[in-house]
Amino acid sequence: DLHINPKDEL
Amino acid sequence: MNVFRLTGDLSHLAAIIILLLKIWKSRSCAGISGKSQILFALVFTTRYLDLLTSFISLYNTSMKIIYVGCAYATVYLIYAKFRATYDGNHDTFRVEFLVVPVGGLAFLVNHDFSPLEILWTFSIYLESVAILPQLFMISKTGEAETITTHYLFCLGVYRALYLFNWIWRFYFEGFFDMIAIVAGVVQTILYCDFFYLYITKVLKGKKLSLPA
Repeated sequence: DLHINPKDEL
Repeated sequence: MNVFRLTGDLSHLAAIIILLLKIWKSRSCAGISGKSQILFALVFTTRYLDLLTSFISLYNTSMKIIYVGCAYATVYLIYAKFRATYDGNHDTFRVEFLVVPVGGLAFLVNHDFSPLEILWTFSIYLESVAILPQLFMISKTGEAETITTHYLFCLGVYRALYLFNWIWRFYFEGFFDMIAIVAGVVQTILYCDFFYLYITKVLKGKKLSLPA
């Protein structure tokens, strides 16, 4: 879904 | 990964390195807000706990380790090694007025009420205001060394580039994180006044001095 942040950013 | 996020990360890395080298080479942290650097160390500590739980890529892991390492090295140089040059009289922003509301907000507005997620949310909110002690200190001293303005410019540009990264990811990957976006917009807005001064003064070779 649009919302899940993969937390792949710094 | 997209060009905005990569240049954003490199701009952030440049800012961190510029500051560390400036303090190390000049053996002085005059004009630098130690409080902001403590807040940044706290931001990285609370955001990168996932270093212990998940591996995303070598780039991701190595950059996180560099950020955390440099943040603590900078705090160490300011409060230990070159403490004599720390300008405590002008670094007087009340950081508890930032940390407490941000901490409360992280409990109220988050994507998931789990410890890691609340700490991540806390770090996102805190990062958006962590530069305030530094900007406040410059307004009190009425000036900033040119190297410090380059540090601030790179730091401000990094999150502005992340805004474009989020537009890119929304359009191409259907991903967006409202918490990160709103905090990123607030963070970038806080630099606008400085961006104006940087572009109209520093880029024209003048010193950045505010009407004290």
